[in-house]
Amino acid sequence: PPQTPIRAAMTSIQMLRVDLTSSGDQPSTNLATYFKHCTVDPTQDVLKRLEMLGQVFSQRFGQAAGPHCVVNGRQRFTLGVGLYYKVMEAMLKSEEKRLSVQNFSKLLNHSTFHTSLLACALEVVMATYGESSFKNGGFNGGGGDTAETGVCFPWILDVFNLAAFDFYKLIESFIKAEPTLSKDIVKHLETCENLIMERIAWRTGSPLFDLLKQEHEGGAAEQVETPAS
Amino acid sequence: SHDYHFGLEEHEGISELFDCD
Repeated sequence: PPQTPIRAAMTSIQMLRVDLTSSGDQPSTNLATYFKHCTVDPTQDVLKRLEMLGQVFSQRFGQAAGPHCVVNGRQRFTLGVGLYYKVMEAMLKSEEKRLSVQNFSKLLNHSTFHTSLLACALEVVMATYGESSFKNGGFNGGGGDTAETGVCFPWILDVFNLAAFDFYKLIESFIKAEPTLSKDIVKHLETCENLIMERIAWRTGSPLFDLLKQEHEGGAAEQVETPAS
Repeated sequence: SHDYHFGLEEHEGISELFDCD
């Protein structure tokens, strides 16, 4: 029978849990092999970063959704880590094929790459649970009827102190690396992209300005427009 | 099943996007 929105959400949550619980919240053997092939093995940094970000995420999730949700926050984070490892492995496999390289030391020791990837994975988990949704009204999540709307995008960027542009850079590769994402979740990530491009990326201090300046100094043929105030 | 518009070129992957090529 046709699925009601609630039934559809329950199904996608169930699929996410089954899919990610089986892969666990540790690096797979393949992923550990990529780590070992690095000139500098990133394993300890990855684990330390996850420990630190896990505490920040759970605490902020509790603040945003209510103290009774700290456990939910921890559960969301565990699922997010499972997706983070899964997508990372898929990305490295595709990069290995594309570049004929096995040593990803630079990328895997790039803190922003890891933080962005984890943020994107957590955004997918929260969107799957309906906690990060644009349906309840607008950019700031509006006054939705679920307590968790306080974690609507771009909440995760603030929690991880992550530049929107760095999150943006990851989205397309994330979608490409995880073909099992549902239509709704892809749509959600696309809306995040649009929000970033329309507003957030142009905030003061965004790395986008540096990039534009580099392009300009790099002698790009056409004159670069100064960013709108 | 989705209609996401992929825009990255063949020579643009996650390594280039994070300046690790």
